[in-house]
Amino acid sequence: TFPGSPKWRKTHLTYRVENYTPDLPRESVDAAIEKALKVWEAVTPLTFSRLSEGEADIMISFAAGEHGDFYPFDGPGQSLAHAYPPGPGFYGDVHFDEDEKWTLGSSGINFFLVAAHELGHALGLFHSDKKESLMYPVYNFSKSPAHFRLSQDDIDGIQSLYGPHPYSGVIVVPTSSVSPRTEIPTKCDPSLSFDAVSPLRGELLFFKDRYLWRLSHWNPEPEVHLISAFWPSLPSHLDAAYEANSKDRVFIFKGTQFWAVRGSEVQAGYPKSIHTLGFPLAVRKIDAAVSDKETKKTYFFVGDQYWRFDEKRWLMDKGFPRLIRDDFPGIEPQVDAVLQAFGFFYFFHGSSQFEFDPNAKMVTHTLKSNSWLLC
Amino acid sequence: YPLQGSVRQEPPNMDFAQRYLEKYYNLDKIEKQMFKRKDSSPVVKKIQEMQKFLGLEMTGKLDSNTMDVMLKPRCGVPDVGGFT
Repeated sequence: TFPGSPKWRKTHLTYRVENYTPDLPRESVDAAIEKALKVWEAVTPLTFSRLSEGEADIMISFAAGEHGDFYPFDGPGQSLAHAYPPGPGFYGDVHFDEDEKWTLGSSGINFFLVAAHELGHALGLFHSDKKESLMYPVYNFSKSPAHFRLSQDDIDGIQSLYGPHPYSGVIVVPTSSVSPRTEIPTKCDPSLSFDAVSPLRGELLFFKDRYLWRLSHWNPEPEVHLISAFWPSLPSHLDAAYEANSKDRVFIFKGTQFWAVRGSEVQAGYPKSIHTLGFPLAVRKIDAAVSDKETKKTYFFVGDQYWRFDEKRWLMDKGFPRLIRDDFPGIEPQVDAVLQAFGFFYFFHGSSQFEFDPNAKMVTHTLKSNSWLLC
Repeated sequence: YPLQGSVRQEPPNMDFAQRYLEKYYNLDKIEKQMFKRKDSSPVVKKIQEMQKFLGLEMTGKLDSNTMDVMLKPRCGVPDVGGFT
């Protein structure tokens, strides 16, 4: 680590690509950076999301020669890039030398490898004297990105700052970048709870940690996937999700941010702040959300209260928040997730699920949360 | 030291090596002045410090192995002391 071991004091970090190199298609730069971040995400509790405007924790840019930080680049070769340790302003930023020939392969300078190294600096890692380490200072293409592995020295270093990934369990899930194992939550674990649940174009998605179960009409057996397999830039451990059916959008919430996805496309201009929806600044996260297809009203659950949002006017309805127990008797806070199906609302709370009849205004069934997963 | 007969043309390596050590190994002003007399112990020590970090034989000299590694592309972050 750098002298004094600077580190980020939070585990969810934002990044922004300020400009691009003409050497590579933009999408390739974006994908390489996402892949490089996943290298570190896989062995720590860190998660990352991309901003398309404004100040991010990690600002990424390409520049040649003198570029305003007293460490001018030096033309082709020698210094390829540099990055600053965690902290405010230019700290945490990553600069790539535009005078290099950036490539995706073994010729020129492989952008993914250098990005993974520099992002290690942006997270607080200094150079390693182990030649097999990603954080060794001299560029070395011996490890092709497809078979890239962090060395134990890299993992020890980053985990000395942030600890291991919460699920550094033992069940093997083949991931492209690191050998440590991650554990898929067991779908029929009786204690299973969900982070969020949402329909998507007729399917149902059940989110948990870094994974989602996908329930579709043609396959009764739920499929499990990494969230990042569909939406690489989304964080894990989500708070809430709902589908605005008429807009063909799923809105996904974590902390004070939310994203809009359309199928597998994360919409530009996101994440936005939840306060743009009309929440008071005191609200720091949403527990659960569900949108009523008929009325086009969306219900947001926070603690023991709920808000109602008008999707047509894109405005929070007046007279809210109200107490959950006043309008949903029998539903106890805190709500983990909510689903509307067959005319009922299904409230998920820990490993239990409460079927609520909005007409009778009462709980009609209590089930296990994972009953939808054929358990 | 006895004056050398003729002013030797410093090999380009010397300038390059001095800049490298300044940039990545915190070669400081005093050591810099002594750099031209590359056998002086602080500079030998600095070269050995670099050789140790980069996994090279610690000869204390700018031998070809050492120069080869120094000439390779690398990260611009220093190996010692971090950015000032």
